[in-house]
Amino acid sequence: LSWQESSLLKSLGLSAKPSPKRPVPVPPVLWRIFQRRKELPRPHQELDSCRVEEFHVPGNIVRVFADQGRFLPEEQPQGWLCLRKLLFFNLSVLEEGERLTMAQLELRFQHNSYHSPRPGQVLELRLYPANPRGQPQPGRSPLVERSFVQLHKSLLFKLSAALKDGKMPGRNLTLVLEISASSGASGSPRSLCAGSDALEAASLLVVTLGRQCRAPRSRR
Amino acid sequence: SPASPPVTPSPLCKPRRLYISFSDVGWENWIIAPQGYLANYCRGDCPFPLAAELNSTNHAVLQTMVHSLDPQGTPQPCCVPVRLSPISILYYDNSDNVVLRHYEDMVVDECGC
Repeated sequence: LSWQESSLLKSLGLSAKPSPKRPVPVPPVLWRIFQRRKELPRPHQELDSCRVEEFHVPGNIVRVFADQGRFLPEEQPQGWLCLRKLLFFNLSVLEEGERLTMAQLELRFQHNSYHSPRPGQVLELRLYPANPRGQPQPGRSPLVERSFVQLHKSLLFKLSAALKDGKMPGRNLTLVLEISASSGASGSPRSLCAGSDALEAASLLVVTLGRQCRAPRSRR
Repeated sequence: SPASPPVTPSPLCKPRRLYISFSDVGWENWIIAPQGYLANYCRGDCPFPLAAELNSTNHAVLQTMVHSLDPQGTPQPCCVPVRLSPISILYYDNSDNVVLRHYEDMVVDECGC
C-alpha cells in the first residue's frame, strides 16, 4: 500500500504524506473560497478550476505561509522607529514549474492603532527586501512605503509585481518591516511608539498555477 | 400483504454511488476539509444495440457490431467516465502551511460507452 499511496500523493502534487506537527488555524479567506466552491451547484459548468475568481487571477493552488521571522534590535540613532521586524517566509514547498500569479502580505495588529493620533502625527510603514540575516540589501529601495494616521487591525499589501520582477531570492522571501513615527511629530519617541509589540502576526498568501493547469488544453 | 417487488439495479452503463471517506484511507490527519466526498464510479453493460442514453462513441458502435460477429475475439465496449467535475481540498502540507487546491476530474458526473 505504501508505494501505491506515494504514487497517489505524487499525482495529487505532494512529495510525501503530510503529518502536521503544529497545525495552525485555517485562515478565514481560505475557508471562504472553499465554502463558496462547495456550495456551487454540481456539475460545475461555469467553474474554471484553473482560476481563482476571488482574486481575479489564474491559479489552482492557494497557500498561506506563516511568518517565521523575528523582531530585530533597534539600531541607533533611530529615535522615531517604533517597530523593526524580520519577515521570513519559507517558500521551498513550491513545486518546480509552479507559476506565481499573486502574492499578498497581511499584517495583523492587536488593535486598530498604536495610540491615539495627535495632530500632525503620521506613522510610516516600509518594507525592504533583505537577506536572511535581516539586513536590508544595500541600495534597494523599499518594496512598499505607506503613511498612516492610524494603523488598522489588518493591512494588506500586494507583492505580486515585486516578486515577478525577480526580487524573490531563491526559495524564500525575506523582508524587513519598519514602522516609525514621523520626525515632525510632537512628543517623545517612546510615547509615540507605545505598544510597539502591537504586531500580532504576518502571513503571506500566494496563488500559483500548477503544472496541471499549465499544460496546453486539447482542442475540441 | 404482498411484499413490494425488489428493485433490480439497472445493468446498463451509468454512474453508481461511491462515497470516498478520507478517514478510510488514513488521510484525515492532514486533510482539513472535506472529510469525504461523493466521487461515484461507472459500472454497467454497453449492449447491442447501443442506446442513445449510453453516451456511446462512434468507435463503441463499431466495436459493438464487431463483438456481435466475433464475441470471443472482440470484447464489448467499456463503461467509463465521460464527464468529471473538480473539487477543492483544504489541507496541511509538509511544512504545516494551509493549502487550498482545486483538483480537476475528481467526481464522475456521467458515464458512457
